[in-house]
Amino acid sequence: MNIFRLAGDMTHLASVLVLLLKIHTIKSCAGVSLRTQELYAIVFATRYLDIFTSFVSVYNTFMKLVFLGSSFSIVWYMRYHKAVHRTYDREQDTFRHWFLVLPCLVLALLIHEKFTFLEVLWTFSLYLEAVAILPQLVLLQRTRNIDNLTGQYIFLLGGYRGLYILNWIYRYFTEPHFVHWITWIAGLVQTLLYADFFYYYFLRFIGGRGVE
Amino acid sequence: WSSSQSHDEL
Repeated sequence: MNIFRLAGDMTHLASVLVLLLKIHTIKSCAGVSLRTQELYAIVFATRYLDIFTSFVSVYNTFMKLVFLGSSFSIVWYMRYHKAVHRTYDREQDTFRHWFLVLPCLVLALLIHEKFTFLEVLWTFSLYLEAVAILPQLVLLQRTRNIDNLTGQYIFLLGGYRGLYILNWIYRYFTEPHFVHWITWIAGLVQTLLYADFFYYYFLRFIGGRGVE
Repeated sequence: WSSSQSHDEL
């Protein structure tokens, strides 16, 4: 564990806590894409299948349970909790996110590190996470203005993988044979997709007004 | 490819 990875995990944890805070306290999911949340639930479900078979550390297992629990409860809230569901913007959240799942699965079957069931699904979760934010970014474009909590959520979610990139650079130089091209490229693509969001987000900070 | 040890990252 290094400071970059810890900062990345804490940033990721903060993003799900901000979203849960927004949904649970003000009972609103305005501006949040249910489709992105569904994709993230699939990402964690397919990435953490090894939670029962390989124990890394208490921290690792604990965080996996937190991410699994939070992603599925956010989907449940947005789908079935009547007060929250009422604030869900169904008409605007129309990105065909299921069209992202199949290409990621095919790509994982073609490009992976080991051809085993767990490893292919793990690789699938990497590819899917790289594009999972697309429905949210499209929804952002359509709803123009978003509240601060949603803006913070997206900022933290984009930032965590950026910190992971620093972690991979650090590990590459400090650990022999630490080479994971698939993880690195997927993580880079994922972070680059946030580029224009980060641009407008920092403009907001400079301009001191809402995220336009 | 390096032999990927069990994934120790989240």
